[in-house]
Amino acid sequence: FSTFPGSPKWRKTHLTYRVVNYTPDLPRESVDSAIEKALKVWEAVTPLTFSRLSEGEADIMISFAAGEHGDFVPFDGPGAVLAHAYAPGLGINGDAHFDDDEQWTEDTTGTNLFLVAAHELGHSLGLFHSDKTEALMYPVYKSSTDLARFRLSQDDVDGIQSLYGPPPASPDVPVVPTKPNSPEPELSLMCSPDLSFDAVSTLRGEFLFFKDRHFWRKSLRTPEPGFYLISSFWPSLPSSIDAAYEVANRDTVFVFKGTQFWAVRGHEEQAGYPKSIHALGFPPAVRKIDAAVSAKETKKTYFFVDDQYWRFDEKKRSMEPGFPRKIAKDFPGVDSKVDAVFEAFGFFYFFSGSSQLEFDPNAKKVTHVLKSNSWFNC
Amino acid sequence: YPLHSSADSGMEFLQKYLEKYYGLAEDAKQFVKKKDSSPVVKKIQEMQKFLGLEMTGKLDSNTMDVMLKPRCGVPDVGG
Repeated sequence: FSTFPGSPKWRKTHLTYRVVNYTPDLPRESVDSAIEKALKVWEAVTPLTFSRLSEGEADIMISFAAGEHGDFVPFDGPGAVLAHAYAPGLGINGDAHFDDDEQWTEDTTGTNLFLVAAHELGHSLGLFHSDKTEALMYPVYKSSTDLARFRLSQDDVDGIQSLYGPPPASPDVPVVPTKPNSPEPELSLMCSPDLSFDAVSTLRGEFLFFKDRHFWRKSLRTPEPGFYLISSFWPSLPSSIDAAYEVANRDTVFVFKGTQFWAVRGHEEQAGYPKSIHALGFPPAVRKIDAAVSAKETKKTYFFVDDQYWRFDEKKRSMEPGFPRKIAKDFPGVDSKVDAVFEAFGFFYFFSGSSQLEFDPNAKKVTHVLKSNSWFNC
Repeated sequence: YPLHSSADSGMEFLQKYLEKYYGLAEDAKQFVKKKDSSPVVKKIQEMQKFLGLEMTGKLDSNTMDVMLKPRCGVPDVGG
């Protein structure tokens, strides 16, 4: 990696940014989402945080322009130069300019805005180019990048942390070096006998295990789960979520935190969220959900709150009368607070701390007691 | 006027690339004559090294391929 001559960097950790104008190639919210996702890439490995301004002068002004655009470094039409950005500082410094003669896209059929924005914002934060071909800060655009598996290279992380250091340790997760491709810390965390989860959910046949800012993604076809930042898939979702469940026939996962919930379909965050959990029919006294699971066969969703649960009819899209009921009464053996729950192979898997209970809803009994991370083949 | 041969336009493209991204002094007239001189060869090798190419010191097809790819407008070395 390299930094600009003199290693200019921001002297504060909270920065503002503003999307000054938009390309006609994409819907505005797609541009906003790409920029937000690109900033989260750097936020995840530094103490930096970003907030968006909709007017006035921000630290990082982001704009689209073609040809000459007022900085004496004109763009050159389609291809060749895609964008440029300036080192941290006042005025034009920190700003990022995108050539609007390019075809900006959300995928890689054209020039992927997220990838270029993540690179240019690296400049806005003080990184110069890297000569590592795998690095995000390598100067030549790589249209073959697999967006679903995009990650900063070690060189990028070392570079940005040489300017700003690592992110502050989050209280719940043991301090783990933010080296994206050093499996040991993830492995130690993943196979810790004390590991507990914030939430678990299925997603199109895979299993997602959420913990703080990350999640493990486990497929039955692979022995090892992948380990990802929540924000690298769904930039708007919060970390340390409370609950998540999939409604398979709607191909949608609902994610809960506090009194709000979001909906995602694959990578796509659904518009119109977050919504209030009280819109589902919870009384105002309910301030958060502990866990939730939607039974595929019966199309009933179970919400667990403290020692009680509610049942929601997905067909009628309404909470059923006669709830809440005591969990222990209808799920014998599930006596402690439920952290998370999902359905698989006809069983409910309840997670509480580092323990997991396999519950047979037909026999109405616990059939196995396991460690929470038994799915990770430790 | 004699049409620019592709070799000349390749040289012109190379010169602009080195000036823009590798801090080659803008010395338009002499570049083509000097293309085999050590400063220019060194600049070509500096670029090839940075971009992960074989350091031939010549404008070979691999080098041209990478130079023609879309990229960021910020220089690779210098200020």
